[in-house]
Amino acid sequence: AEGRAVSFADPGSRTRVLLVASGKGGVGKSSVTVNLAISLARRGKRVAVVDADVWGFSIPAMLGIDAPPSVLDDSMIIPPQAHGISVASIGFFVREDQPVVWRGPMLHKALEQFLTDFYWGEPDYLVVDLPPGTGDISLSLAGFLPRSEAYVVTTPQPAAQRVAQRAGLMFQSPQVKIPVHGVIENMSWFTGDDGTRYELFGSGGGEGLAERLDAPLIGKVPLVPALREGGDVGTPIVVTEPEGEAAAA
Amino acid sequence: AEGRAVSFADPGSRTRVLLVASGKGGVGKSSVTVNLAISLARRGKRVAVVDADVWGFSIPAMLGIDAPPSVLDDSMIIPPQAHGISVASIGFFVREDQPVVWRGPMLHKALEQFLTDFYWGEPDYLVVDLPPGTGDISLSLAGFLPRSEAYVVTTPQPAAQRVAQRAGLMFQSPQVKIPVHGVIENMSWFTGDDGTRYELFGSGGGEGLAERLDAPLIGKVPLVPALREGGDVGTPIVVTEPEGEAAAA
Ligand SMILES: Nc1ncnc2c1ncn2[C@@H]1O[C@H](COP(=O)(O)OP(=O)(O)O)[C@@H](O)[C@H]1O
Ligand SMILES: Nc1ncnc2c1ncn2[C@@H]1O[C@H](COP(=O)(O)OP(=O)(O)O)[C@@H](O)[C@H]1O
Repeated sequence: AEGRAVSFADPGSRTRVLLVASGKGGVGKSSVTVNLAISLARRGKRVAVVDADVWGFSIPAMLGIDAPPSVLDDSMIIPPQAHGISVASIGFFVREDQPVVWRGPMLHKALEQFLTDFYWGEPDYLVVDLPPGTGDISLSLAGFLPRSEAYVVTTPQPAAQRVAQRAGLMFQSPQVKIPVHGVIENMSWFTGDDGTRYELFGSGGGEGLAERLDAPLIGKVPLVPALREGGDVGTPIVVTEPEGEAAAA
Repeated sequence: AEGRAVSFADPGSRTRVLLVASGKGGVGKSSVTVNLAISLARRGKRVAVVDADVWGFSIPAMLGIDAPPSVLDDSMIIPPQAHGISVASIGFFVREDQPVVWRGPMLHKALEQFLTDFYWGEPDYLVVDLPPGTGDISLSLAGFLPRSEAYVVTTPQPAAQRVAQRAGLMFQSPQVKIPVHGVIENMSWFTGDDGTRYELFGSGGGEGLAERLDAPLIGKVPLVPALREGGDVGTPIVVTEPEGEAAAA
């Protein structure tokens, strides 16, 4: 509700806040968010996920959550859990095929409610999946969660890196000032049935992005059709625990 | 400039306005926009393209345009041309690696300028690449260009279709009322060196989306690494002239 404090913004909060972002859509932000959250939960951490991609919300389906959250006395909402992770998403409040046709101010309010009206307790990690781009939602979140650390996802091609990097540069801008702790390259290669390795989307985007943002390249994830299948039916698989990714977080 | 009329909105305008959209980013909207625009130009049509993906602008780089537009007397801008297409993009006004960190109202103004301050003449087609999602920009454009017809792009997996369809449902909503004339499925299959055909992203998304939006599936485009390479270096290739795509438009 308006005016209620965001617990994660409190300097004394023990929760580490990870923003998973990219200037470019379709690079695997949601998949990386789910992958990272599950890896952390498997290490015994208490993990909360906020699906802030309000137009492209996909986390509930990826985690196989189809029951809405339960509401306590009129204003506190208990986030549903799956695979050891608590989740908030706009997908709980609109039907799967209902477009969220909202302008900036409505979005800002919805995000505020995720952060203040959901009962989170004090998780070890809050992982937030941002929408693509550098518009209203990313700006509002940076305001609500000033203690965040950002991770930027790209695919290997230069065209994707050029767009993905804009989210990193926004975080590093004087208006936003959120540190970029790492870069993840996704769909780095595909291995065919005969063992041939295809760089479908080229190479070098991860390294280029890491250099441009002066942040470590903490993982390269191959294109694994089973990962896509898992996401389609709500039973996510964890691809190669990118040594750096969960460990770095 | 504010208040100047948008010529394409005039009921007497001869220009057909095609909006290329998707609820989901990274499905190939920009590639389809470029592919369609070049196919039309090769048939002798006069084609204008507006890159309205203000956060993920990529059209100038895909077309190899690196010279900014020239400005006539103080307010009329001549759009640069490449491959027989005139182009407007936010990419002309910001550096490639500078994030456009704007909220809704600023975006609305920038789009209005593309449509009123650029000297377009009267092209046969105006093709507009929309940002992913169903937020401010899509709403503003629908208001500026009420005579539009929409084309929705998806990749084959159910998770992508569920998100891609939201743009189509927004167009068909009573607030927006723009007809969806067709669906395009992209990255439908990849053929390895040994001829094995891989459905990396599954199948059925195109058909499902066409059924859900009650619109024809006008093309399926394979994942062709040369298309990606062309986009990276500014020499676009036209993939399989999807029989329906250019013909339908
Ligand atoms: N490494 C991967 N291997 C196979 N499929 C992937 C991989 N990463 C993402 N995908 C698939 O690609 C699509 C786009 O990924 P998604 O996480 O939705 O991207 P974003 O959140 O950036 O839009 C999804 O259908 C997802 O299942
Ligand atoms: N059919 C295709 N074959 C190979 N690469 C493709 C194809 N369609 C798109 N791509 C590549 O995938 C990436 C995403 O495409 P893009 O057109 O930028 O998507 P969007 O505009 O939906 O974000 C680009 O690097 C592009 O070159």
